[in-house]
Amino acid sequence: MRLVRLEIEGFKSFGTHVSFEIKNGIVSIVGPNGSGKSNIVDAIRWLFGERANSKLRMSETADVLYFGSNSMKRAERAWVKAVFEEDGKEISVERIYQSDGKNTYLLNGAVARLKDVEELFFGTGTGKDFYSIVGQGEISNLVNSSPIQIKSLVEEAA
Amino acid sequence: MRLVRLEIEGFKSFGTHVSFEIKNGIVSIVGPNGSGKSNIVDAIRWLFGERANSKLRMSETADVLYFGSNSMKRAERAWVKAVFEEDGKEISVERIYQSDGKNTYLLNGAVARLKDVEELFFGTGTGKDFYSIVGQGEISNLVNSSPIQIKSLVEEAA
Amino acid sequence: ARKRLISTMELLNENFSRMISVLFSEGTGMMSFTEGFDILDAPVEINVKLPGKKIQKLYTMSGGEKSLVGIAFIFSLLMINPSSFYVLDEVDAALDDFSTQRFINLLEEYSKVATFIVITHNKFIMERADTLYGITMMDGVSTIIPVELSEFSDSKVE
Amino acid sequence: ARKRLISTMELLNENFSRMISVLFSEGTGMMSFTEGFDILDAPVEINVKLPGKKIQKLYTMSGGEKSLVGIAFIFSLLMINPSSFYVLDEVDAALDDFSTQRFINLLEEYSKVATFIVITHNKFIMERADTLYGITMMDGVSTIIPVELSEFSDSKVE
Ligand SMILES: Nc1ncnc2c1ncn2[C@@H]1O[C@H](COP(=O)(O)OP(=O)(O)OP(=O)(O)O)[C@@H](O)[C@H]1O
Ligand SMILES: Nc1ncnc2c1ncn2[C@@H]1O[C@H](COP(=O)(O)OP(=O)(O)OP(=O)(O)O)[C@@H](O)[C@H]1O
Ligand SMILES: [Mg+2]
Ligand SMILES: [Mg+2]
Repeated sequence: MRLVRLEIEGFKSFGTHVSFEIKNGIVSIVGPNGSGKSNIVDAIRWLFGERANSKLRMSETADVLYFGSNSMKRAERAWVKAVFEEDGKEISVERIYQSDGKNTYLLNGAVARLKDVEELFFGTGTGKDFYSIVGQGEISNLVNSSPIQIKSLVEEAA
Repeated sequence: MRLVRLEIEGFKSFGTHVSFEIKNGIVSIVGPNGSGKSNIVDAIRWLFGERANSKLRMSETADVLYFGSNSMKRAERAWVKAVFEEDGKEISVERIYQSDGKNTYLLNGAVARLKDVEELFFGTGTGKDFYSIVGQGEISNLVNSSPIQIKSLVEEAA
Repeated sequence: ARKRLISTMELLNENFSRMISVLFSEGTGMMSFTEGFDILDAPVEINVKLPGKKIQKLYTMSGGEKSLVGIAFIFSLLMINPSSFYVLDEVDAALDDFSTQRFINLLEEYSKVATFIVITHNKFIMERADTLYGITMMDGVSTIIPVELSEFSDSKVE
Repeated sequence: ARKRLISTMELLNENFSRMISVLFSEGTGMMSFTEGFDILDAPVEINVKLPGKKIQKLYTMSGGEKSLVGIAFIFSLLMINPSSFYVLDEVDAALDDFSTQRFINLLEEYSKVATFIVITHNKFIMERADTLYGITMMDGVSTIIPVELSEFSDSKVE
């Protein structure tokens, strides 16, 4: 399974639609301080069901909605979509948050539960807590974590 | 009052004597990862009486002693000295830790208590908790601290 | 005490808003006592509005933005309660090239009235130093080595 | 389950010690179950010995050394339990030029079998990207801008 595309709209500072084509190899994202790079990492964690506001640098669930600026009003919904490819077939996962508080997950366009998303990706090395997503400032956490915490990372990999 | 010299011997990775002449302006310290730069910051905090091992990246007080290598044996004592200049006179502060656990402070060469050191430097903007020492990774702490913590920094400055 | 605290806060707020506009080019910053408290007990609030954005909650700021606010705070206090020396250990780690340049400009401006000990891996900062110390680890012992600035152009700090 | 855990650990230890010797040039690393526990309950210990130094306690490591150990761990797991994509948000922030180069070499080697999304301010890393996305904030909204690599040579990422 390989990630091939990531789309965001209305999530945090991404007030307008953006789409990233992800090719194999090294995809580098660059830009000035505060331009929105780490918000992309938050978008990926949120898509896979991250509930802890502290891991998403938020204090309430509505913080995901683009809060508007001089030229644009606040977003009505936050939407993140990731498209994977496996054996030539495409698999898409989406999450939508609306300003009325409703959360929706979609698998290949059809409404699904978070549980379905987690089951589909189980064992593929993809998920909000997987070792493969390292947020800003987190790379030295491993060395600071306890032997018990390290054990659970290893178990996941077994 | 101005810092003019810093000397270290036997403290952490400084197994042999080093001396830094500190001129006015920008003094930059550079070097590869793990070469001992942040140990200099620990030495300054320790000199001014820092007791919290967590702030000095230690787990026991004896961790201050140079622990030896292939070519040198463990240090018998850790010694840090700072020399200041005020109105043409020199003022020196030293701290010594010996492997028997004994801690000694010296002011201008004479044995003193930590209280004497703290009183001498009170109001000069020098001390282990003063805003002027920013350790590695600490610059964003201000933004993460509570309004109460910020207040106490401001009070110190008043 | 009350009068002094109020005048310190006024001065601090003035300095802080100037520093923010220098470091964020057009941003506005404000420090004030929380409303509804007696000054002596009141916590201190920090508000920052960045160019093009709405007033933002500090916890949504990016890594680089938080570092810049921390730097603004240090320099705001410097003018009110100067210290005999400043130690800044890799405060530039999260900064992009633009932000680093603004930080350097600030360092240079204030290096006429203060002593800064700056630990960094950034060549642009090293180049502006009045004094440059190289540290290296030889056989487990930290020692000082002379550093030629020309060495940095091929960035091999050994 | 017990057999699988033992063989996973053996493989992980092998990978980890190879990664440490690549990232620290001659260092040795080891991961193992804590003695005296049943494998299923046993915590996992990490031991690292750096060139010229004694076996060191992880908490005494420097900022850059901790980041390198974290990177070594990620790449060790990559071979045992590959993920559909990796996100690394400024993992190079604390690294000096040498360490950064070794990290880049590792990225390039494994980019043939994995997809890495690397957020960075470091020009040397940007130059090695197969795909480069620029992000900028225009009037409070994050948008994608095309980036020409030649822009980096004068390092003005706007
Ligand atoms: N809901 C939201 N609506 C609009 N903007 C938001 C929202 N949440 C966060 N932001 C903005 O996003 C910015 C932070 O973005 P991010 O952390 O992704 O920056 P970055 O590119 O990673 O920067 P750095 O290089 O400093 O790490 C903040 O300035 C904040 O104002
Ligand atoms: N008591 C001690 N005796 C000998 N060496 C020590 C002692 N305590 C710490 N060290 C060594 O000091 C090194 C860390 O030094 P320090 O944190 O100052 O590095 P640094 O130059 O700041 O590196 P970075 O650029 O990665 O931040 C560690 O490798 C550790 O082994
Ligand atoms: Mg970021
Ligand atoms: Mg350091």
